[in-house]
Amino acid sequence: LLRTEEITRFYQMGSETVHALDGVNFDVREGEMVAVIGASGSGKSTLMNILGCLDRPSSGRYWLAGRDVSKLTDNQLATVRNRQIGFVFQTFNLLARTTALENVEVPLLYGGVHRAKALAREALERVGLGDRIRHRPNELSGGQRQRVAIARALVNNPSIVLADEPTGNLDSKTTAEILDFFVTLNRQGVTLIIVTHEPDIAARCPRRIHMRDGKIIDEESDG
Amino acid sequence: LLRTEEITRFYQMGSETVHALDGVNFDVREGEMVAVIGASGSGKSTLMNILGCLDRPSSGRYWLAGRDVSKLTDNQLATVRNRQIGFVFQTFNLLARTTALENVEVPLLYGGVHRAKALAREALERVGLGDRIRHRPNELSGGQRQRVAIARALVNNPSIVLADEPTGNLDSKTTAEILDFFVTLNRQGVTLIIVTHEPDIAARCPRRIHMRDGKIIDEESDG
Ligand SMILES: Nc1ncnc2c1ncn2[C@@H]1O[C@H](COP(=O)(O)OP(=O)(O)OP(=O)(O)O)[C@@H](O)[C@H]1O
Ligand SMILES: Nc1ncnc2c1ncn2[C@@H]1O[C@H](COP(=O)(O)OP(=O)(O)OP(=O)(O)O)[C@@H](O)[C@H]1O
Ligand SMILES: [Mg+2]
Ligand SMILES: [Mg+2]
Repeated sequence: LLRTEEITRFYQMGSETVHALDGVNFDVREGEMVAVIGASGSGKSTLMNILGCLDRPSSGRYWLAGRDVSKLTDNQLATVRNRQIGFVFQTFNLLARTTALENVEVPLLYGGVHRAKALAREALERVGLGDRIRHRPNELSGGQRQRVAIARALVNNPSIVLADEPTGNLDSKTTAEILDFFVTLNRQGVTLIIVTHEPDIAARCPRRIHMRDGKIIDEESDG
Repeated sequence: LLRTEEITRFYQMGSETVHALDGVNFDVREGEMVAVIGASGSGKSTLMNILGCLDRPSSGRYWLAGRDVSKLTDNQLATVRNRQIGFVFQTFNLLARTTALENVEVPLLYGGVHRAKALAREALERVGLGDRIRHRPNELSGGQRQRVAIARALVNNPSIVLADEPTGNLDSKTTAEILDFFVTLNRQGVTLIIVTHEPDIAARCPRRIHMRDGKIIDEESDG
């Protein structure tokens, strides 16, 4: 479903080059649930942004559902992002001047979906924020903002969920609830890739990828 | 050193009132290392903002080093914040258009300290970012930004460190390094209050406060 071949991503900083990704070959089949683990700065978010069609690699290729992503127009990419992929950002990326409800509605309005308000409300209730729908991000706690970002990623029923450290600001009980939610989605056929520093989450993913210095250095699978 | 009496903090949302803090009585002696634990939305950041003189309570009183904080002018509060308190924000709050080095320099320049650049550089090296000093926040990973926020909070050698979930975006190795760093500071006499969801960090704090629904509901101490 997702396949990368020798992906690199570098940044030129004056005379220095930062190699955020340094030759990544990564295959994910439909219906898998994969954890991505690695030290701070090892390239996890950079990889996720490329998989989520939010960034293009400096070199190498990426096929999503059989299509070479470098051949898609910006409009086609935007449609793929809206219809197929739900992305939970490490820094949430919420719109500051709109409510939680309106933030979660955005992907639905963009996709021309009816009943956007009702669906957005349900998504917020599912992450425990039914009583916070009219709050704006600066009227929410850190973990509440993180949950709005999760609700927004899932509201369009995407077939692929890319979650970049979705529980870093959550207590263990809420983390367990979100994890159960992800496992349920996976059983319904959703493909999940989760960047995480939390051992509990990594342990529930049947496959775990380890990154260091922009490369995949190790991989383990259960069964 | 820090003492609160019946602190409340509420927000009026139309016809509803959100009770972020609902009667908090909290005492911290000089040199303590206290963990604050509780569910997402239970009031931890709100309490930290009041302890850090970044917010005023709706009612109740707060004494810092024997002075009633409600009697201080804005200028006096700003001086207290700059000289005595180092605050690590849950959402980092870095200046977007300046480098990591400049971000960490800010408290020193504000306090009129010489050698600000050299001290800022050392602080960044201590959190493992010596090779990222010229990067701006959007050129840093999530965990790197979090470490810049930590470095900035510590660069002025404050006697009180208030850290709001300082390791949520860090891998376990980096988390352990930051924790050792905090323990070392504590042994040098710094008073630390750390909001955390991580059991390892809570376990290293000799005292742990549990919050729920804007109240302190439990407390445990070792020895
Ligand atoms: N400006 C505001 N207006 C209205 N409600 C607010 C505002 N700021 C915070 N709240 C509410 O106050 C409660 C406490 O918020 P706080 O940020 O202290 O929680 P927290 O314990 O730090 O949570 P987390 O672990 O998720 O960071 C939350 O339920 C939040 O929705
Ligand atoms: N725009 C940029 N310019 C320069 N360097 C960058 C830029 N964006 C990221 N980097 C660097 O690329 C490396 C990888 O960043 P990335 O965000 O992928 O790390 P990460 O594995 O997600 O880390 P974390 O666990 O801390 O979130 C980092 O060392 C970072 O400093
Ligand atoms: Mg990251
Ligand atoms: Mg908080």
